[in-house]
Amino acid sequence: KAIYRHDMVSQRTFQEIQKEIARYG
Amino acid sequence: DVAKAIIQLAVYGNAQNRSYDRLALLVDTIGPRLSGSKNLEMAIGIMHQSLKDNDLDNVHLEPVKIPHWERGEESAVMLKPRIHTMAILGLGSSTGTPPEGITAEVLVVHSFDELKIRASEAKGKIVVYNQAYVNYSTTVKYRIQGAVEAAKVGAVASLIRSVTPFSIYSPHTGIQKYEDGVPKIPTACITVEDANMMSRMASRGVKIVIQLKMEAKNYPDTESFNIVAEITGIKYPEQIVLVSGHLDSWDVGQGAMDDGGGAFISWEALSLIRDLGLRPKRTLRLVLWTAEEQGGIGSFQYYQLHKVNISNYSLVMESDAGTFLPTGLQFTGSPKARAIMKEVMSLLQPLNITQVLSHGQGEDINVWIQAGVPGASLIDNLYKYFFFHHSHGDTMTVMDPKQMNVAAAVWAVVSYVVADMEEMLPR
Repeated sequence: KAIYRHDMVSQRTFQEIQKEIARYG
Repeated sequence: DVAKAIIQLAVYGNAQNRSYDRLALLVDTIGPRLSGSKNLEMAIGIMHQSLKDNDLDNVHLEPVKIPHWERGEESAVMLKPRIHTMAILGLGSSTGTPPEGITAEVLVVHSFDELKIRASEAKGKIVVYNQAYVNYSTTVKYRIQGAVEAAKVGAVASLIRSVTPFSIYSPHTGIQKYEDGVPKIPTACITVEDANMMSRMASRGVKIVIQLKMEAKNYPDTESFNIVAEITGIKYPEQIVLVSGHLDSWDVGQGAMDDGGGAFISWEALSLIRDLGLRPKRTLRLVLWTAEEQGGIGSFQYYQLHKVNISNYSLVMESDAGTFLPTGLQFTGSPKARAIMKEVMSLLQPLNITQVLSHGQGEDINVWIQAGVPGASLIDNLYKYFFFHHSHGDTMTVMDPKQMNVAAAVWAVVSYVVADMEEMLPR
């Protein structure tokens, strides 16, 4: 199910999300 | 390098000008698409088939009830101090005049405050508002409430200066609202030029008389549809990124800019992703709204039907402020979500469109945003947008295929990446 909902805390650090997004570029 | 692939295809590749060409075909064929009109009905039918032909998933129509107002023939002729036929556009949901029209003296005011001060002079008159243009969101209240405020002081009709920063004798229509318990008087927009002229005449003490004829009529609500098409998510299909624009328009020009452009770059975003064979983790849902111009009527009924699933909406997007060259993305959401969106927009560096501004909004998505869902909209040259907004100038001639290519690329990159990231945007 969804990893992150507004009532849950993100499982990942911002740096991890940054890296993830960078891979789309 | 998904972002580059989308940009390449949309701006330099085979999909160049596709959104423009598709839009031109529809609005040249159908013309403008007023809520409750046959034109809108036909446009919905055409779009429904086109989306199925485009091999999108789950293409379907969701029935809604929408207002049905018809303009009919209308005219305004200044009889005194001289004969002058004025360009007007009745305002949406206005009542009509008796067949012989309303002939009355004019009271020119420049603000609601001035109208209150001069209330005793308004009885039996046509109130003309020559309000200064500040910006659209501030000044539009005159168009929306002008008739009600005038009726409260006994006026028989109201004529509102068009809400636009620039005019070449072009009336700009739009919705207006009556109030329970206040007489419903006919109301129409006039040109900036005529409003200014009557203001000068009145300041010289000249008596102005106008004959106003309007066949406008409100009919019972009628059935219409929001159109839905998707690219189903492959990992979290129940989670959604909503990409949208509205298919209806006012009965002026071709309804190309407002909001044909927004509707067609939204379709283009899914087409680009489909062409590249991409399938995001979450569902990308395209919605073409109906009856936005009457106050987000179709979209509110979509919200009522789907709000039970609100926690699965990662982002809602609407393009309804023009598809000229975008200067950035307007965004409403938490600081964390904004930081993520800045990363997403950095992928558009090749187009030099990386700004994330505030005020992500749209008549059709605001209800979701107010309920806590992150929201995004495109920002472009709004000054130019309001030149043509709700006027006969809203035609394909103001649209630029190259600019639409870029707007579609931005829309596709943002919607795809947010739909494919491992986590939903934080609230």
